[in-house]
Amino acid sequence: SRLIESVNNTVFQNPVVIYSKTWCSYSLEVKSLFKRLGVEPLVIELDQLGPQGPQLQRVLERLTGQYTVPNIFIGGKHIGGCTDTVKLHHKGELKSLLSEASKQ
Amino acid sequence: SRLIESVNNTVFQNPVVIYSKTWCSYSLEVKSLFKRLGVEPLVIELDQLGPQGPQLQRVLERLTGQYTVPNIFIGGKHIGGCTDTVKLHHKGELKSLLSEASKQ
Ligand SMILES: N[C@@H](CCC(=O)N[C@@H](CS)C(=O)NCC(=O)O)C(=O)O
Ligand SMILES: N[C@@H](CCC(=O)N[C@@H](CS)C(=O)NCC(=O)O)C(=O)O
Ligand code: FES
Repeated sequence: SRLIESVNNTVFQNPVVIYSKTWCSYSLEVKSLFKRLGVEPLVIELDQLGPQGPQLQRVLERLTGQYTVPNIFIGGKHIGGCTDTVKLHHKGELKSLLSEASKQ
Repeated sequence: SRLIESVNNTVFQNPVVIYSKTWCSYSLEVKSLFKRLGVEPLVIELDQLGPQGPQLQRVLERLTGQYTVPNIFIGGKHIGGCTDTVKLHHKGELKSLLSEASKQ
């Protein structure tokens, strides 16, 4: 579908992508984390897209198995949600994923 | 107003009250915290009340200055949100607040 194609284009053309909701504290947490790491993600706020928001959220679920926000991609690779991203950071793996993605 | 009165009744007749949203991870975190502390809060899910949900959320803002969820009361006293509650817990103050409230 057109939406699936646009997600694929988005996550492969941008090193870090966050599908988010403006009023969600978990989305805010992951945005702040990337900011602290000196990274500027592409943020797509699903609550600001009118009826396309829920459609996009369902497409993401089909593509990644994850319906919830925040939904994070690094270097085109599906990372997961806020907790997953924070875990990777505590394991020390997030920074290497980010530097690899920025070289692509 | 009738809603203001119902909030006051609710928070004074129940030792622990959480105004919450079912799909919100911060609301989930604070519910799990009280569960771990052996407390059974009264939980009001604002997203399950139809049009009354947003009304109640605005009434809470008028009463407490806080619009966001989760919105927590202990012993009729406004505690704050998830972060505030977790902070009190780390300071060791949450348990005493809870035991005081359960004696009322
Ligand atoms: N463990 C997940 C939790 C994700 C989650 O439950 N997200 C909620 C918002 S905090 C959600 O997407 N709820 C459904 C919705 O908002 O449509 C994470 O760390 O990202
Ligand atoms: N620091 C606050 C954050 C509260 C917050 O931003 N809550 C969000 C949901 S996570 C909210 O209420 N957004 C507006 C809404 O859902 O109506 C807390 O710890 O509770
Ligand atoms: S909506 Fe509250 S943490 Fe996401």
